Amino acid sequence: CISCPDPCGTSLCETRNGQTNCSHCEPITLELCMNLPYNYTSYPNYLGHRTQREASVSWESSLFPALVQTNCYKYLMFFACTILVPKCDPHTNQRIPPCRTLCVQSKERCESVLGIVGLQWPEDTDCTQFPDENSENQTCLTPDEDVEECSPSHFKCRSGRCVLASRRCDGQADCEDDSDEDSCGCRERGLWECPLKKLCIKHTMICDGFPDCPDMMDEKNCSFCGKDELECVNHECVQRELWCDGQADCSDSSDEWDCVTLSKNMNSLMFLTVHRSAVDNHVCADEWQENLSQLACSQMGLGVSTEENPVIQLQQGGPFKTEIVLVDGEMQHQKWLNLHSDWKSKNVSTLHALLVNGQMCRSRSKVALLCTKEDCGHRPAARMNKR
Amino acid sequence: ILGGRTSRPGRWPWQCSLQSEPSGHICGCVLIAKRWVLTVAHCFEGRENAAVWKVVFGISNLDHPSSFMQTRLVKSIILHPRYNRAVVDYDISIVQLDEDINETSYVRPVCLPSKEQLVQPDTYCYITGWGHMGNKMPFKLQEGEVRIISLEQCQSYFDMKTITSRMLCAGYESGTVDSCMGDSGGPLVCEQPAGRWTLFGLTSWGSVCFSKVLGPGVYSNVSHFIEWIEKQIYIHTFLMN
Repeated sequence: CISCPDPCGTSLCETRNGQTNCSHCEPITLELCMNLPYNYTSYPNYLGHRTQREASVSWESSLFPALVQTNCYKYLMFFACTILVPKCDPHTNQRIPPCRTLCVQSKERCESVLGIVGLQWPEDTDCTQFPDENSENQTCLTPDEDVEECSPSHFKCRSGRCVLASRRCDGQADCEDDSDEDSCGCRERGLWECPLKKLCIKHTMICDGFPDCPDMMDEKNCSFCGKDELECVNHECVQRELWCDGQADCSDSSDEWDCVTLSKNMNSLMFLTVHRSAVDNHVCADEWQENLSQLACSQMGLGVSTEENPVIQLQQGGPFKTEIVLVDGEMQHQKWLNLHSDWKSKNVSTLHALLVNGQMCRSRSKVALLCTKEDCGHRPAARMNKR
Repeated sequence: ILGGRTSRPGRWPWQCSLQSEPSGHICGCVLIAKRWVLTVAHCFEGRENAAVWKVVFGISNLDHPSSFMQTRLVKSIILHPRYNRAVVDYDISIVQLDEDINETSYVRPVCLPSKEQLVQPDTYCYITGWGHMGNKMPFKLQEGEVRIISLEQCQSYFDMKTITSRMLCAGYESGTVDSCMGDSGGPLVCEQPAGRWTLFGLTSWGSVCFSKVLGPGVYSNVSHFIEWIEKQIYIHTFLMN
């Protein structure tokens, strides 16, 4: 006893009731049959599949696309789809069968081809179950002249034969007239070509925040941000000063990613670095506490802080707001952040939201941490039995 | 799992069962952190409401709950925004539990690979689950050893679908060991140096596993999704409270 489809409500079917009176029209989602002259189907189909998902992984869903490549019958794919995703009558919500002639001709022309490779025609396709074309009391489906002979997963050769779409432009001729290797540029195929690698992607994938080209060129030059702005991963522009302020300003929150990191210095100590306003800052150790170390480690996706004394005392200089350091041979001002004076009462979940700039670091110490990764992937040791 | 064997209890401590009433076990899932679980997006088709789900850990026999079992409710379900049900691409989702699990020898997280860490063809890995065995649904967790297959070779088995870089194939041409209905969302793990087990795949789709057409199983390629997983966990932990 299984749940009826949504239009019937969510109550369980009564015993023996099965899915009677549950039939409804639903949009066709089966990739193989997306180019039919109808868009709605009704389940179960004529092969006994209860859902389109079940149909999509069925033996028949593999069989028919393979068989159609043999060019055994022009309307084989149309027939296959009328039994995999039967047309739904919007008035009665009932499925409309293929006509018997279509079934008979498909079987007559293609069954023998299957026999050559030792396979059998699907058992559930007994053509006598389908009505005759001239039947007065039942409608049935026949192909129009202009029906698509190939499924969306296939490429139609100039000769009319269907070959797998994945074999188009693969450098090897699969159509007898080599037409599957013609016009192989992305543009000719309605796709966009990654500039450096000859990879074709859909136009909808350009500037959508997910890199698809190996060099990420599909996500470049997607926005024109002002001088004081930075580009979010989804290509919105956000004020530089709002970067890593503890509040998500990009709608994908990317201005708040990777705000807290650890940077090595020459002694291999890991200094805590906060990327406030798109500039890396050290963190002054004034008032630093153990729970802040734990928060920092956790924010970096690392387990717990293992450093008992995470504060590094600097040797020279007085209380400072900036420190001059050598970066790639150039003198640069290294900025500092301090804990907010009332950080303990602030209700925030990130470390960087507790920090402010422009204050003196009285202790002249910066925070350094050692975080350990949480344990993973270990199975308990096998138990030993004395024999 | 087809062609597998019953697992010793506790052997796969990251395996969990995604359950919903009245059916009980619907899909497998994998513990990756104290409050986070991975599974596939198609498990939630028509059931995206977090309130109808619970996640069971530390269980071996679905019919006999043990004292090692832990159950958590689901706080939120994060489906991959590019998940496409028609072609079963980007089939991955993250589940946030309502509270942390207690780590025991029966309930432990698996390691995640890095973005660059790819499993090589011909590597032998393990799949686990309570899915169909070909002749019956098991009560006890099953395990099976499968071989990683290159995407090119895998494409040759599946005429009707495109095998994308978001997918990983594993199994055998003859389909002797394969995942099956009910294993979805469960782990494909490979042993790494120092005896660490790393999650490279999540059971996603394949041919009808006990039909005449066999071939390998197709798994969501976890390495491909690492950055997305990390960002989502960060956003939901630190930015959404």
